[in-house]
Amino acid sequence: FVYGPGHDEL
Amino acid sequence: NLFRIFGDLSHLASIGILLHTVRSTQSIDGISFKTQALYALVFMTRYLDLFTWHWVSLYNFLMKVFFLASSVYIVVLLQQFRTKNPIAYKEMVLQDTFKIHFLLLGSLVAGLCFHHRFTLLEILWSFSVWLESVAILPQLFMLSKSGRAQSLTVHYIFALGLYRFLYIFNWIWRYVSEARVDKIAVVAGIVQTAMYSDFFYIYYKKVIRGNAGNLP
Repeated sequence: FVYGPGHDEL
Repeated sequence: NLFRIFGDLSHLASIGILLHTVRSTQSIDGISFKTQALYALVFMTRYLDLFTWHWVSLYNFLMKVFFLASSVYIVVLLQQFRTKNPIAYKEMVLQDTFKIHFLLLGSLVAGLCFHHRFTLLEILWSFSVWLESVAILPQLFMLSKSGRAQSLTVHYIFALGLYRFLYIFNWIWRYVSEARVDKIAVVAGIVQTAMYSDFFYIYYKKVIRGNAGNLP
């Protein structure tokens, strides 16, 4: 379960 | 995933619709300058990672550059009407009366309260996400005040709303397939989609069922 900034979305 | 791609494409389409119509009809009737300026600010504060070494993909990079450039271009295009068509510009300013400092202040507070890390980039990223969720309000306010919807603004807002709607399914998809969730983006995204839900109902009545009615 990954929570947090991937910021790979626009 | 498909939801995300179609969401992004719908976002692209909304900008395309706006740019094409303004350029081809030379009319800005019904467009909120404030909403467009807020979107430019949203992308300026969100895509600062373009200037860091945070690389996602070529797709991601090109889309960011496009959204950044196009949002600034729209603001410049609208500003040109100040001299090109002062009457139309003045009419827009007179109708565009939503008090955006509440939105800016609220987003700043939300950004300071809810963020992934207490760094300038992360706080600005969070600020941009919250601001995007409410940036359409001046436009919706203008529509409801004038009581008539230009086909331009109606299709534009529909495409934007569709983009947010598809992103919610994208998050559900990612939660299931990648076990990944970004709480800030999800909560703000739901807020944003809720803002549009009333508009979707009007769009359904007006466009799909063909009622040439007014906005309540």
